[in-house]
Amino acid sequence: PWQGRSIASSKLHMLEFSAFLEQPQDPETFNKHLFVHIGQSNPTFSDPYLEAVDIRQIYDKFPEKKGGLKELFEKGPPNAFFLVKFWADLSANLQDDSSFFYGVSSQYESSENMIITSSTKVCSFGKQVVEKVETEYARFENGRYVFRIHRSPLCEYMINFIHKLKHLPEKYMMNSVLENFTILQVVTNRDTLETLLCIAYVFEVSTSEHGAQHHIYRLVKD
Amino acid sequence: SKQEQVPMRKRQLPASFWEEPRLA
Repeated sequence: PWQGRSIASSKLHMLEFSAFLEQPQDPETFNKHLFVHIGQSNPTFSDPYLEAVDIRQIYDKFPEKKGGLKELFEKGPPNAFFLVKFWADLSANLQDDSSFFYGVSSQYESSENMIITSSTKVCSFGKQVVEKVETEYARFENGRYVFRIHRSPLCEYMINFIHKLKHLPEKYMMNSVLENFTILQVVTNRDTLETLLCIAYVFEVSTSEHGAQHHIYRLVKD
Repeated sequence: SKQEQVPMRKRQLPASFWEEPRLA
């Protein structure tokens, strides 16, 4: 049931995604603040399919040259492409403190045993500014293969970006900066180079009292 | 070289794209 209702292709299903800040309170406890979060969902066949977005509406927000979003989509498979609109929670009190940990964790599952590569490109005005590439091996758990990218440290560029964003006095100013800030994550099978998931992330600042929010869309080309 | 981009508000996107969910 998750196909078409969550971030899942026929080969790989994203279970969870979060970018967070851990602030130690005392030697034994810490506060965890989630900037963005996609939690575990258990869709059923009665749930509606994700809404679709025409991928051409967002091409220019992501790298357009060789290996860009257009080329990736043309290569397919089309059911591996998603757009996530995040409303990020920037309500945390950020101080420059080396004991703070900024991280990203994500989890995936598959019925296939494989080695995955996750490329995460941060883009400004559609141009890549930094890229992180991670390789994960599968663990067989409860009848399926699980991949965990656990507490991957956020890069210096992103930490500075969050701090600068936080310093802007008004939310509309933050949203104006975020209009030209995007992230493209591409998960591939390391050995076959097949695209397993391609997720385009776009952002606004949350105005909710309930923290980070998101909408997920299927990317299509009619 | 920054290209002049069409603002997101002027693109064909679902209405939900601009509606922050209010989930607890």
